Amino acid sequence: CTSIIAEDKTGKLYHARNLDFGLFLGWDVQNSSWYTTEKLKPLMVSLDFQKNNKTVFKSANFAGYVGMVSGVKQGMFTLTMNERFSLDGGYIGVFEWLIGKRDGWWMSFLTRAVLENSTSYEDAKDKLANTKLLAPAYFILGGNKPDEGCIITRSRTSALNIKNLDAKNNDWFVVETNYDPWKSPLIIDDRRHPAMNCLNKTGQEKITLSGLYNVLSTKPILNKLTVSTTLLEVSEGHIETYLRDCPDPCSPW
Amino acid sequence: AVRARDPFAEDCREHEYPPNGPTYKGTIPEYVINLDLPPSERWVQVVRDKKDDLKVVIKIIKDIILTFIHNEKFVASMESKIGWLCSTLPYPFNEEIKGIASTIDAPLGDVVVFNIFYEIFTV
Repeated sequence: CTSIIAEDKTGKLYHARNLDFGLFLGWDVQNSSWYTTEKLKPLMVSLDFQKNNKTVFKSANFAGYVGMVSGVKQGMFTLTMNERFSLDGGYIGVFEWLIGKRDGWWMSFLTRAVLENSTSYEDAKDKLANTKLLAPAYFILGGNKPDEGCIITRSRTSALNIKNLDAKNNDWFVVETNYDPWKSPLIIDDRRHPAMNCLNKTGQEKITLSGLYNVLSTKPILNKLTVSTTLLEVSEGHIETYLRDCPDPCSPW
Repeated sequence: AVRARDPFAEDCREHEYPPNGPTYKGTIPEYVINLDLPPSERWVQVVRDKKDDLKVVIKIIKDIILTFIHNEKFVASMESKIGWLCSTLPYPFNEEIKGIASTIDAPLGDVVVFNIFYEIFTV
């Protein structure tokens, strides 16, 4: 996955993500695509969660998956999560759960609970950073005020790092793929630097949701694993999602 | 270290929005999830419409597990145990998952696995 939060010159925040899934789960030689990735595309739906006929939050998700991987709560925050690979992974958390140690949260249930119940950027940030999890993850959280944007790098037990937007010091965007922000990405899977390069080329004065869509349409940020691109804007509570394809030549991840 | 240029990399794209061209594969349908309904009824409309696609993905996940375990009997017995796992999941997620399994007429264990695959695959 690739998630980006960017702040324009007026302090308005834009959030976007490519949802990539299906690595090593079967390569379709005939169609030059990942088998699972292609089968997930028809499952993507846009969801409007309502109480008393009023929207609580909106999300783009797989039908039948009750947790959340992307969502927006109008006027408060936007949230995406990216997969974090670790040897201290979710299988340990699942094993602990099975033997009765159930004090952690399933990742996507936590994001759903945050989208449903949190009432501010700070509250969401606190819950995402400090709630014990069954699996490591990256949470990319945007608010509704200048500099309210961060990447929360989570182990199963704690927040290892929180990288914040800091537009005054020229950090007007944050980019997260599937690597810890303080480490270099794997050399054969570097989507971070191409994304940063394209964001810098676009410039803070011109950044909009359409600019982020351009960045997320650039290979290898767009790749054979990309299921969809979601654009989120907090002040209007806006979300739009498009299914993607990556015709050859295209990076397999 | 010498860093080779990514053979698939390209110049930054422009004018891709509104989405168009060969990288755009369509929009997605919209649904309302009514949180005032009992959890078991919230996803009925969505998963009824997507029943066939959902069953395809669930079968893929089962096939992946079979690839690693190579023992259908063991996987079948795991399936019933994972069905039990649903009762340990927090409310309302457990009830929503039961409602989904009942709507698409799939084993509960299969729908549970679909909903927890993130935790399983993060290794």
